[in-house]
Amino acid sequence: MFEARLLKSGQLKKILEAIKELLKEATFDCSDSGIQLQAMDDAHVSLVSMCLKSTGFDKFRCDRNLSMGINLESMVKIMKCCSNDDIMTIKAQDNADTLTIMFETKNQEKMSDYEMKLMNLDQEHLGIPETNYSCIIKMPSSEFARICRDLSQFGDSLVIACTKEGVKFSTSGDIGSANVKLSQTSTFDKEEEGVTIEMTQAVCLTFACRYLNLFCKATPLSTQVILSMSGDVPLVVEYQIEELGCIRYYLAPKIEE
Amino acid sequence: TPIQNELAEFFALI
Repeated sequence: MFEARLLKSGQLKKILEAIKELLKEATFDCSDSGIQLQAMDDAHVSLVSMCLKSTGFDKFRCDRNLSMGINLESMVKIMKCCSNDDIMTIKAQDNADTLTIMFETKNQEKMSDYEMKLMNLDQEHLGIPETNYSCIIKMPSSEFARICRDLSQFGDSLVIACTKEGVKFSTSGDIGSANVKLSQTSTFDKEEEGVTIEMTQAVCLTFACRYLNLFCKATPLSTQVILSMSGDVPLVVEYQIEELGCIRYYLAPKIEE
Repeated sequence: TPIQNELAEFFALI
């Protein structure tokens, strides 16, 4: 038996918004420690890794490990049927081929339930090695989304260059070129408003704007984003979900021919 | 123009 109760269904709505354009379907692996998901996009260029801790749920019960293949488009349809502050419960029997999703309003005057068919999906897991990244940039998630959106107007590729002075985002295309430089914030009122850089070695890598913009769909989940980079390895774009867990996106760099 | 790599170039399939 698997059962998880979340006090704000809006959190799961935002999570689905953050992954539904990269993944059509995904396997949710449930265990007593929580729910995990790891899946690559169709082109095998990026990977979504999500972890929701059991302690982040109001109630969480998972008697046996369970892998649920979920069509994300179907789940988005169901999540459209609730309000952000509805309480939701997801439930499945062991070896079940359906998942039950229930919503209740806070005053419990409206209760609804939906049953969704589960799928058998081929799982292709990647072993992601522990990496000591050369540059770890923490910045406001809204600023990162703004930069990706603005610069993708000019070119398909974004160069991210990190030095101890700051981080520079650059692109170029038919109409010209664009650069945005961010320096480390010297003073800030709230930690999430600042830009901080931990660096052991300068790094400069090129990434596809299209994917970066898709990762930015996670912006509503967190005020901060963490970019981790090392030479010639995939970029990690991480959004912490308050009290619940995190979503990490990995993106393979583009390399000069 | 730089070419796009796949993730499997960096991480092993398990």
